[in-house]
Amino acid sequence: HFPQHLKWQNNQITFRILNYTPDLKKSDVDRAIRNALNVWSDVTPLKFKKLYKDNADIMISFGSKEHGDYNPFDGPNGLLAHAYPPGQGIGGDTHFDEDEHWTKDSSTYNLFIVAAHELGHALGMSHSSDAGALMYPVYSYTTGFPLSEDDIEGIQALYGPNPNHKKVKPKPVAPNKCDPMLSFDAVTELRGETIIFKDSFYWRLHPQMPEPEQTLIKSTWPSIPSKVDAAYENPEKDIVIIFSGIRMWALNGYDLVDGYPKYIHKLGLPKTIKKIDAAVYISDTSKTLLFIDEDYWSYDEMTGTMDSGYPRSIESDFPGMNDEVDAATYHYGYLYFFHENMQYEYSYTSRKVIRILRTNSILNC
Amino acid sequence: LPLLSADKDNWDLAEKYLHRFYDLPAGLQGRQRSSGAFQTKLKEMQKFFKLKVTGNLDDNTLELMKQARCGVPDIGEYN
Repeated sequence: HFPQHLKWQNNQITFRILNYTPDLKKSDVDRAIRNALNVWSDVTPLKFKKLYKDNADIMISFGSKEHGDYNPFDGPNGLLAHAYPPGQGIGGDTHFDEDEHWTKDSSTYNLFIVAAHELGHALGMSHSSDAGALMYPVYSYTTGFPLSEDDIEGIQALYGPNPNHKKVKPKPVAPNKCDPMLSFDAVTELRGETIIFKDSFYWRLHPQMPEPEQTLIKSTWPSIPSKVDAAYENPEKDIVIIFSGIRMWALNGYDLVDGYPKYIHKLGLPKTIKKIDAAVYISDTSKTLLFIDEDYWSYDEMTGTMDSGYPRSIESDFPGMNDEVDAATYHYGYLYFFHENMQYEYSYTSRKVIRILRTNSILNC
Repeated sequence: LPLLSADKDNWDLAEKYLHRFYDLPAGLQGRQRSSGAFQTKLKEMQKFFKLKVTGNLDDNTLELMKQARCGVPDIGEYN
């Protein structure tokens, strides 16, 4: 909240859209603003009435650079918008930077997402430090209901719950990288960086950046599911394969490769297989190992076929690794197996596990 | 030593960011930038974003300052 927990004194709040961005149809702007207000009325007793003249509580406008409130915007990117806490005059007013490109899809910047955030301010919400919250200061695209537990608790502390008890499914809380029990869903390399998937988020590890950067999967790759089972990079082809359930996606950087998603059985896996636990590309042999329950398969990337004589038992071929694998990655002759909150460093040369670490030691914890 | 131009740009960006979002007094000069006020505000920002609280303008902190965001301050009175 803002200091003194500023809020509107009644639950009937008026709003008026003073002008429109040329980036979208007028009806798209109307819809984005109405949907953004609905997000907050879904979880509170608040009702929003649209006015077409005179003064409204929340006056919405698009402007660039200095736009009349001595709080100038800064051109494309950087500052996207701002809004004032509840109160008379400028209180509640919401301004969008016309120098941005406003959209209604995952390209930057989605007007509905920014409007839902700014209207949160107009109702009395301040910023959240939870990366999964709508009120987090940094823009990130998301699909589905945008409010997290943190957002809902905050707005209901000001106005109470929706009396009709409309059920909403809050967005997930971002996983804590230093939780000692942290496990991974999937790990892959991506053009020299390491991408670690967990729930609907991923961490990006860059060799020169000591701190991993956490982002919502959907805000970077809107076309892949919010839950990743396994992933691997084939650097020769400069693609990353993402597995979720019985489907797989191919990414070239941040773009989806045409023709995907495909079924994992295209790789030569039997139809009985419903999910891949972990995948890793071994550059020395150009083979991709696919781990499923207690077994693994070997896929020849050169011929595009599954090697014969598989599946084989993980335990017999990787002594010391007697658990199922959540995620796997390969660096300079070492295979790293992640299982629950432990990480097993397996040496190809000495053909055994030589070190066991905590899973999140890779996240600088 | 005179800051390299890239460093100076980064310092300017950081100072503007902390002024706008963390209420850092405007117009700090040269040496003042590694002053108490600048460092205190930088640590406040790093703490808010769950970065490593170093008080130094490291890559992670700079990277975050360059991301598109809302214009409302992250702390304190917003008048």
